[in-house]
Amino acid sequence: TPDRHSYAKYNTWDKIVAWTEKMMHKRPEMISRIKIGTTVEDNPLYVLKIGKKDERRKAIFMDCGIHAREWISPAFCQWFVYQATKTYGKNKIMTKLLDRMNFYVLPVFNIDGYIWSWKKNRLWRKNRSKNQNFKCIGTDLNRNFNVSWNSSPTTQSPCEDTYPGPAPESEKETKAVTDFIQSHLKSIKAYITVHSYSQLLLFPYGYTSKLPPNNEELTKAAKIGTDVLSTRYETRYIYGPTASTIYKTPGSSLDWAYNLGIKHTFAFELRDEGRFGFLLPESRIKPTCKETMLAVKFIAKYILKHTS
Amino acid sequence: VAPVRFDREKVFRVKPQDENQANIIKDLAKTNKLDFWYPDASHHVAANMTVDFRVSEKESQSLQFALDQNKMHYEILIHDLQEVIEKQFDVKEN
Repeated sequence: TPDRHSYAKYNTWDKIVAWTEKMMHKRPEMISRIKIGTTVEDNPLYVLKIGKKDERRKAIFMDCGIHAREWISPAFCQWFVYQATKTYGKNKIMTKLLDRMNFYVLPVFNIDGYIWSWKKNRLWRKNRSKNQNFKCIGTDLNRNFNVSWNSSPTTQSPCEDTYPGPAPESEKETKAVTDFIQSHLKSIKAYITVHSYSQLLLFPYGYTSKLPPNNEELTKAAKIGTDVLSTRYETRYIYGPTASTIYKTPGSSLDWAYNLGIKHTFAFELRDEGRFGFLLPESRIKPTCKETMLAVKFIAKYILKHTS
Repeated sequence: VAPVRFDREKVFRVKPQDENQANIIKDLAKTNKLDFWYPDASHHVAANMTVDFRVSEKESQSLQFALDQNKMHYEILIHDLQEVIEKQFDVKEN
């Protein structure tokens, strides 16, 4: 039926909400839904907890859809939840992971922006908060985190696509995520944020060219992660610290989580390399998700083994 | 508010060879409405970086003229954005 959720297609926010309910009811022993807050336009921010009830086990927090137009990102988070529940008990690695750790998955971070990109402007990026005394709408949620916030003065104007907001964590969405991660900090051992496009696997720092203390370890993990990813379809990913691999980005969730104490944080920039950009055709959703799944499972296995 | 359409809008890919060409792109961003796809914003543009940006049909001709005049290498990744937006839904219902 046309309004049914599909992992092979891009789904509207309404379909995604219905999907979260369906998954909860289908696998109540493995999936629970946590409302961590609401967006500027009062949409519910849902995190799906995948794994056993015990909250003391190691966990990985993964968010998708922080930038509205990057539609392949929420598609991956939905695919991840589907595959985790479908292959538990069948796939050795996934079974081992879910027997020992939990995943907190935020399928869409920037819900208001995502809805806007469906209904009004496919290329919208920011959230939909109003900016006092300005006509321009929205804050770039991935510049709104309290880490070297607004250190690049060139983005003062709310009309800029990378406007960091009037203050760090000024946005309800950012605050909801930082509150949740801080309240689960004892168990969260890794943070993964999923974007597109460019085929990159990045790690801290973005706000400075300085290397993180465990740069060598993150480099090794990212290298193996991209190697594993490419085993499926030979998709080539580049990996490295954000600032030197792409450019300096202040106020990002990746650096904030790292500085909070989560010493394994990664950002995926999924397919493609620009042929379609943000408009990746639906026919490429599944291969993109399948190859990315390999990398995320590797990272999770690495975390399980190498964190206390 | 009617949904925004992107008829005949284009996405350019430019590779500034040096700081001078990078500054030309930054200047063009001041006088044209460029939506930067990569990097996220014009102030990140640097020499030897792959730069992708969207531009309206109206501004694309003058933009191409400016790039040609400055002997800057570029390619047009997407010639009609609205067409590509509509084509992304290429999977039939299950």
